[in-house]
Amino acid sequence: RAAQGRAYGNLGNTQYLLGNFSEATAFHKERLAIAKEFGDRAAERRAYSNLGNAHIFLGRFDVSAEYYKKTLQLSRQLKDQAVEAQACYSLGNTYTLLQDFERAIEYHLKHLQIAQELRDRVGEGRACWSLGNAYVSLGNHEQALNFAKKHLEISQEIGDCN
Amino acid sequence: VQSVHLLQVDSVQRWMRDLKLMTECE
Repeated sequence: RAAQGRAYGNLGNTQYLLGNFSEATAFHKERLAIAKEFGDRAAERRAYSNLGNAHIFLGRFDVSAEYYKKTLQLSRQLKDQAVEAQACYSLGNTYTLLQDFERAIEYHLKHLQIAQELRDRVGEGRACWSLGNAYVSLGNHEQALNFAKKHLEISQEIGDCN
Repeated sequence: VQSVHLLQVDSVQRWMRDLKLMTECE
């Protein structure tokens, strides 16, 4: 049964990489059910991430947000800060797609905070880039400029010419 | 107009490009 769970996860990932997002979600839901059956919270967390990602490409941003929130909740329980940061980044981008810029900013700020704690300059740069764009969408050009400057500074430091 | 605007959010576009190749492996 445990191996069946892993096989479902692998099938979900393969369908996802083939661009078959509906099929991917069906397999990841099976994977999720088996992870719950075994109380395997790490596998449950992975399934939520994979389901969130697949729903983005199905255009179901609202569903993605709910799965990413489950990922965030489990990453906190599992005390995995890198995954927590990634979940916040995903939620920030998903709320941008949902045009809820205030909520997008909340999650991007949380992502920024964790990236700073982890000394992850690439993550920090991405958070600043995202925050700059979100503040532009809200018409807050002063804050947008602050984050754009910070993004430029970090990009120069890490040698990201793009 | 809003959806055209959204397509111009370059940081989201970049995230989605990376996301397409991102899977949580078993």
